[in-house]
Amino acid sequence: QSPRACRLENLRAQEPVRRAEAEAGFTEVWDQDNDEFQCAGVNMIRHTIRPKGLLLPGFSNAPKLVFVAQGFGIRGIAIPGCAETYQTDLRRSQSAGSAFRDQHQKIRPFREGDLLVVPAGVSHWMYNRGQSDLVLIVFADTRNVANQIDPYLRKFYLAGRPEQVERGVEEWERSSRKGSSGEKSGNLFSGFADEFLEEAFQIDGGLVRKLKGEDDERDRIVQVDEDFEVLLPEKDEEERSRGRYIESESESEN
Amino acid sequence: GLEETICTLRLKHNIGRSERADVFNPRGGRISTANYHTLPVLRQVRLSAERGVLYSNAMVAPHYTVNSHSVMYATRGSARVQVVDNFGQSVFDGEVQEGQVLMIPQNFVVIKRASDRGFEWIAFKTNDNAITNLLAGRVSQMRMLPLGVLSNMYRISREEAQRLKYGQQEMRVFSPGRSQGRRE
Repeated sequence: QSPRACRLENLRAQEPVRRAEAEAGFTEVWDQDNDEFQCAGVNMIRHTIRPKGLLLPGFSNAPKLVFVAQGFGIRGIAIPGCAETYQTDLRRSQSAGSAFRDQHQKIRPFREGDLLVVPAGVSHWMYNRGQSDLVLIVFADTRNVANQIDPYLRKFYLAGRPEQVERGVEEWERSSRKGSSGEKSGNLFSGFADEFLEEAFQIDGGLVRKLKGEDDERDRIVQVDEDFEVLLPEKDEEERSRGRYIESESESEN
Repeated sequence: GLEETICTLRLKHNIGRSERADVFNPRGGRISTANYHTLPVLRQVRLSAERGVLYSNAMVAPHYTVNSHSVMYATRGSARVQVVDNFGQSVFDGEVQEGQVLMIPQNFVVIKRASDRGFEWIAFKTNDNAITNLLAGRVSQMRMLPLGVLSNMYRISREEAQRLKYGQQEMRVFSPGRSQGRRE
């Protein structure tokens, strides 16, 4: 895109221009086409996630900094090439008669006041574990060297059918003229042929439809009904007491 | 010191030889990469490349390049290729034949499956350390997510989440699969 001169004679304090409602919260975005934002090559988003709300996994073309303005929760970042270092305790799950074993990458807790980093192209999810709303202020650097596309934030979701509110007003109006404004987009699997996904994941057609979110109207923040199970180290005190238990238990072992 | 450094820089690296493949599946094919680690001069030009060979009806896992665009030139055979954008819309769904070029933008997700004749390509990438992120298979985004997150993401049972996460055992290059068998 050809660069245009920055018009910085009159700066304005700005409010979000759009809001996308979701099952367990809402997302507000500032206008990407705004002169000041375009000049600096940045974009701002605010997520409000209700208790037991899950911000669906996705990745974007620009690195982001996230400030936790309120609440606390956990998040997972899927860093390519890194191992799934959190694993089920096999002995415990067998003795509990559980058929499920799991392993995944590190889960990171966060709380009010934390600044979180999300590298470009790396997918992440966030979950509100608290009793109050979780408020996240997201800054995206769209002119960062890591972004090689245009200076607009593009979010690629792995699930759900999120509305692409990140796009600027100009693009919004363009799509509005085509009659698609406000329509739900699909997640990134929705554009692929069923047979490709069946083969790639070795799953049946029913599961492919769920992967593509065909009957799913949920936006980017979804409500978690059942207990949200992830592998997470216990708090220090519990860990210490459990450590003593393991120590005494293994005294007779080689 | 130029004659000891710049003048003696290695300016070539073979990525076509099968025995040097970085990824290899005897039923699926192979992929080799040249980046600044394997050819340091690429750091100066900020480019890298990938050579791929897919055997008959084999498939490359759904993937995207984290930090670069990819320009793929088909050197032999043909493949059905699908590319999906951030709206979840298919922006390319078609056959790529020998001699054709397809540009795949950064972060756009791509799947390719070779025809009966197989498929070979060279992809040029606009980053000296292009990183590929896989969405299915033994080392992929799905494997990195907890079962609890998967079942809530897709509103599926824990059993289904386990199938989705652990169903595909291969990595990056997949052997001709179930749907291929069904077609036959």
